[in-house]
Parts: sequence; C-alpha cells; structure tokens
Amino acid sequence: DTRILVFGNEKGGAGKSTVAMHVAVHLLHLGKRVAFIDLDLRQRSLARFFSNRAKWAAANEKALPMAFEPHLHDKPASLLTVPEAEARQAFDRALDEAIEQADYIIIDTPGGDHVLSRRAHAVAHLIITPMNDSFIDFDLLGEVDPVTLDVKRPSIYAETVWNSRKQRAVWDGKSIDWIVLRNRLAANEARNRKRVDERVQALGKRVGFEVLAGLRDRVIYRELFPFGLTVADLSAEIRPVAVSLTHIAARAELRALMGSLGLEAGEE
Amino acid sequence: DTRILVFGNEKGGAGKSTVAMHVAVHLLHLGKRVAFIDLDLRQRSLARFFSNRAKWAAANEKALPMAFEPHLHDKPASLLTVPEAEARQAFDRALDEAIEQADYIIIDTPGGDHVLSRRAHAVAHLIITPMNDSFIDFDLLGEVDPVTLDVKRPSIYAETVWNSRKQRAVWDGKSIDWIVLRNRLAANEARNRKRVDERVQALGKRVGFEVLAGLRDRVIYRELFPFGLTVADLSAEIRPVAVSLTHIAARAELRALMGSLGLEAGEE
Ligand SMILES: Nc1ncnc2c1ncn2[C@@H]1O[C@H](COP(=O)(O)OP(=O)(O)OP(=O)(O)O)[C@@H](O)[C@H]1O
Ligand SMILES: Nc1ncnc2c1ncn2[C@@H]1O[C@H](COP(=O)(O)OP(=O)(O)OP(=O)(O)O)[C@@H](O)[C@H]1O
Ligand SMILES: [Mg+2]
Ligand SMILES: [Mg+2]
Repeated sequence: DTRILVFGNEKGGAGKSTVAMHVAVHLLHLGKRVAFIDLDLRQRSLARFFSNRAKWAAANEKALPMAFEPHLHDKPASLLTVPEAEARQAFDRALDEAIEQADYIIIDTPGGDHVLSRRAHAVAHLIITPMNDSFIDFDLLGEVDPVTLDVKRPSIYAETVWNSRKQRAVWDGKSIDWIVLRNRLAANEARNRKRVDERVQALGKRVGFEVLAGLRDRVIYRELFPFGLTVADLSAEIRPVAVSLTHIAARAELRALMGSLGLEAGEE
Repeated sequence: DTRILVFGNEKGGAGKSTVAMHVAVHLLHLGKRVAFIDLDLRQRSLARFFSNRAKWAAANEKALPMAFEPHLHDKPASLLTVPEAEARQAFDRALDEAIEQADYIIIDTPGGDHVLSRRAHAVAHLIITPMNDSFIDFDLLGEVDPVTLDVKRPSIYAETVWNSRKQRAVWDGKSIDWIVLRNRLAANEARNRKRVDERVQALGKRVGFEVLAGLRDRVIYRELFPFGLTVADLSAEIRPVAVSLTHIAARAELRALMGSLGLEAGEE
C-alpha cells in the first residue's frame, strides 16, 4: 500500500521542498516507485527540481532514477483561482493516479494556507514538518510568552494539523503521524537551540508530534538544485561539483534521517 | 516626507521579517518615527515582534523605542477573505494614518502572492528583497537553465515587481528603487555563492535591481525575537542573553547595511 508523506509547515522557508526532494531521491535510490504532487502552485520548487533533473540527465546522457508527477493541471497556478470544489477534484484525481503507480507519494505544500494544502494534510499517513532553530519559526506552531517564554497556546499551523486530523478521523477513523524535524542546524548555537528545543518538546507532548533532529545547514543540500540532483546522486560519473568530505557527512545524515522517519530499506 | 520601505520576496523564509525588524529598530535608535504595516495577515511575525517588545519592556520596566502600527483590521486574517476592494481600502486607510505620523513606514509582506502585497509594492519608495544564497531562492527571481546555468527569463517575483513598477508609473510617474539583499550568508560556501551571485547580478542588470551583501547567518539575529529585541537594543540594562563578540560583528554589519540602504543618520 502506498505511503503518503506530506511536507507541511505554514512557515515559509522552513525546508519543506528541500527535505522533500532529498527524501524522494533517497527512496528512488532504494528502488521505490515515487510519485510527487507539488501543491506550491506558483513557486513549484519540487516540480522544478524534477524538471531540472530530467533535463540535466538527458543533456548529460546519464541514467537517473526519476519520480513521476501525476497530472494536476495544465496551469497549476490557476487552481488558486478556481472554485474550491474544482481544485479539490483535481487534487483527488492526481492522488488516485499516484496511488495506482507509486509506493510512496511525496506531497510538497506551500508556506501559507490553501485548501489543497489542508486536503493533503488530511490524506497523509505522515506529516513531516521541518523547522529552523528559531522562535520565528516556532511562532507558527506555538505562541510563546515574551516574559516567561512559556508556550501559551498552539498557533495557526498546529491548528491546521489538528483540523486535518479531525477531518481524517471523520473520513475513515485513521490517525495521522506527525514529525517535526529540526532543519538548517548550525554548529554553535547551543543556548538558542536549547531554548527553542524545550518549547518544541513541550508543545509536541501537548498537540501530538514527535521531534527529530534533522539536517544541518549544509551548502550541498542546496547547491545541486539547479541540476535536479542531490548528494545521493553523486558518483564517479555524476560530478557537477567537486567531491568534498562534507558530502560523506551529508550522506550519513540523510541515511540517519530516513531511518528516523521509518523510511529506510526494509521498513515500510 | 515619509519614506515607504517594502520588504518583499514571494520566496518564503528569505528573511523579510527578520531584516524588517532590524531596520525598524535601527531607525528607532536613530530617533526616527517608525510605523509598520504587517501584511503577512496570518503569520504576523513583525506584529508579533513589536507586541513581544511592548510586553517585555512593560514587564521589565525598561524604556524601549517603539514603532506604531496603524489600524489595519480587528482581525487582519479576515482581509484574506473579504472582497479585494475592501482589503485595498483598509490598507489605504492604514497607510494614510502611517504617513501622517511617521518618518519611515516599514511594510512586511508575506511569502506568496496577495493583492495587498502587490499594492504595497506599488506604493513603495524602496523594495528590499532579502534572499538566501540558494538557487531555490533565485528560482523565484529568475529561471535558470539546468544545463547551461544561464538565466533564461525573469520568474514570478520579478514579474510582480515589474507589474508594481508599471502600476506606479501609471499612478504618479514615479519610479521604485529595488534592492536585492543577500541574507543568511555562511562562512565557507565560496563556489555556490559565486554561482548564485553571477546569476543574480546578471538578472539585476536586466530587470533593474541593485545587489547588496546583506547579513550573515547569525543566531543573534533570531535569538532575541521572543523578547521583541534586536542586538541594537542590548546594553548594560537590557541583557536577556549574555554578551558575545559576535554581537559587535552584528552591530557593525547592521550599520553597514543601513548605510548601503541609504538609511543611515543624516541620509533621508
Ligand atoms: N538543510 C539545509 N541546508 C542548507 N540549505 C537549506 C537546508 N534546508 C533548506 N535550505 C535552504 O533554505 C531555503 C528554504 O528552503 P526551502 O525552500 O526548501 O523551504 P520551504 O519550506 O520549501 O520554503 P517555502 O515556504 O517557500 O516553500 C532554500 O534556500 C534552501 O536551499
Ligand atoms: N541573517 C539571519 N541570521 C540568522 N537567522 C536568520 C537570518 N535571517 C533570517 N533568519 C531566520 O530564518 C528564518 C526565516 O526568516 P524570516 O521569517 O525573517 O523570513 P521571511 O522571508 O519573513 O519568511 P516568510 O516568507 O515566512 O514571511 C527565521 O527562522 C529567521 O529567524
Ligand atoms: Mg517550498
Ligand atoms: Mg515573514
């Protein structure tokens, strides 16, 4: 049965598209059939990644494992202005097509609220929420008191996930797993990291998400985007950038991430 | 005459709110009257910053220079669902109120397209667009060929600014300055930085923006958000975090930024 992974965070630039592309390519290298749906209808970073990938592979005559995108719309951005029922229909058709053909469906969502993003959250098996080590990012999950630094209440994105879980419970009684993933971690920010982490952990217990250490801020995680490649694709034949020791660290980090997400070879 | 500074980038997480808050506080410390309008109607990071600031100052009995927010709406998020004409009216009234009372108006806009964001871009004296050193961020400004890495054409956010400039020319014949500001720069990414920089510079010549080195990625630029403070506020009496040498570097960096934006003391 197809696993649906939704990369969600209403906070912009948290790393949804970056983590999504790396998870997708990792799954491809594990031999899985991977479909993607890019619901960031104007920006389309994930779709751009795979379009770059196809063009780069063709021009360089390299074989690269590819994810496929089910047909959503000839002009995806127009789904932002059509009636909601029509947008939902387009999404449901694309999702059905993906379920037919894929082991995993990667759904990238925009920073910001949209009916299709909410619908994607409600159909997910697992919601993956990257976030920066930052109270600005945390502000979308939980409201923090400026004087005590206590988490006062869940914030708008925690509400979005809450509502999606309620919706799903109504539809088929199933629950949705939710993981918050620290992203763009820097080497020497112990005090701030600890402060943010304590609030994230506290909120996670309250609203039901697990917190995982994710990815360090590494240039290799963004440097290969124009080619549609990730560090997992690099090899003797595929070398648009010089090799570096940080690539080894990045590969290890990605393997650990996939393991902690329950997505490693042999797991479902 | 009031100067209107719009922080815009359809790309999420580029640093609009972070740079906006630091510019605002710097202007306040220069003795300017500063108003802000936060058009990120759900997220409201800039409004949250100043709300944190007021509460922190009150609870700690400290005097802090404050920016004021003209009345936009009792529930700003409802402006996302009202008819566009009504939203524009609310914005125009808030802008008029700010013009009456401020030397500088800081307008923060969302990652993503919205009628009020476009309207703000059209009324700006200066559009400030922070961006990460990343082809993902650049993809919103210009489309890059995966094989040649040439900039093929302007992308959706460059079109947004283009349309805003056309709109403004129709309204009053004035031109709008546009600065792209590199943000979250890391220490050791020379190859990627050079690659991105060459495309940014090339596009800047084509579509009319200046490129400035902006801010390094420094934890101090995000660590003080929960208190509504910036490094410029820190002093013997105002010390929610221990002093560090990086604060000196940050202050120097911010002064240089303000100078390169034409916002230093003595300039208009
Ligand atoms: N672990 C990382 N290491 C290095 N750079 C990263 C990492 N994660 C994200 N980035 C960079 O941070 C920026 C934001 O990442 P990304 O675009 O993936 O976030 P997003 O949540 O999809 O944003 P949006 O809300 O705009 O869709 C991009 O420039 C990206 O290249
Ligand atoms: N120069 C910097 N140094 C350190 N952290 C930064 C810097 N600039 C931005 N950040 C952090 O990067 C993240 C994104 O910044 P910010 O929220 O200001 O961007 P934005 O463009 O306003 O995003 P959105 O599109 O969601 O409104 C935040 O976690 C912020 O704290
Ligand atoms: Mg994205
Ligand atoms: Mg913002």
